[in-house]
Amino acid sequence: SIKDSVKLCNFNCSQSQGITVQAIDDSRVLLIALKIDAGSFQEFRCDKDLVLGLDLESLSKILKQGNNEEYLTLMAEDSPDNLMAVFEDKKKDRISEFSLKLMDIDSDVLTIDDMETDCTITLPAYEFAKIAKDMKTLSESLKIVVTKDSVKFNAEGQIGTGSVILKPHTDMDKPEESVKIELNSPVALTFGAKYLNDIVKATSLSSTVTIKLTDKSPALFEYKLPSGYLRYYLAPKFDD
Amino acid sequence: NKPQTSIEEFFPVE
Repeated sequence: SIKDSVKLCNFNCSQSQGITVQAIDDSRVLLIALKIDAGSFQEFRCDKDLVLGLDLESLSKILKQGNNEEYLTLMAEDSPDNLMAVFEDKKKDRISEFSLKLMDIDSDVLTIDDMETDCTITLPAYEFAKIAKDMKTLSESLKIVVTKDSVKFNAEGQIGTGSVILKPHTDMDKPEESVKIELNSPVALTFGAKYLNDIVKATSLSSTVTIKLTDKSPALFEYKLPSGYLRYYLAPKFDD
Repeated sequence: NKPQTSIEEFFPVE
């Protein structure tokens, strides 16, 4: 989900935190925070805190070698040069092994404090993905305007304008289809459509996305994982 | 078009 936004990332491994990643895209506009709790794995062991510097394109090449029904084990030694990936198909007694070279990656770590939020929107992830993709064809920017009754996505481009308005509703049968708006104060923020389209690449990871917006602050787009999260912090565009 | 801001303006480096 994140390999089109960032190329090199440090994966921090620890027994208590599981795997955490913080990465900033090259244009310094988008910050990605990933947390995969130890409980997400069938087995997780980390005797010593470890930083694995990975090239995501290379990692993706290795991960594509496995089939969906195969078990994947990732292993690194104490001061590793390589990450080992072992795929096992227990039915077929098939084992494939790969080793991926690790890299020393210099990266600034930013402190993300808990932010006060003006509003929180939860909507189906596929719905947000469709809006982001459709609106990008109209404009480089997407404005999100939230009031207590609705959230409006607005694009103004060369060929014309477009908007999608969602009103809060609760779907009793399929809660993940609901649209929720929690509002402290109304907000209107503009974001680069390109970055929103990078963010929605995480759509398959979660049925819903939660968007937290605050005036003159980065927006938080959160995809909850079964045990952990993938968060994107996106800096807004400002008027001159 | 509005100019894009940088994420680092909002979060301090540790």
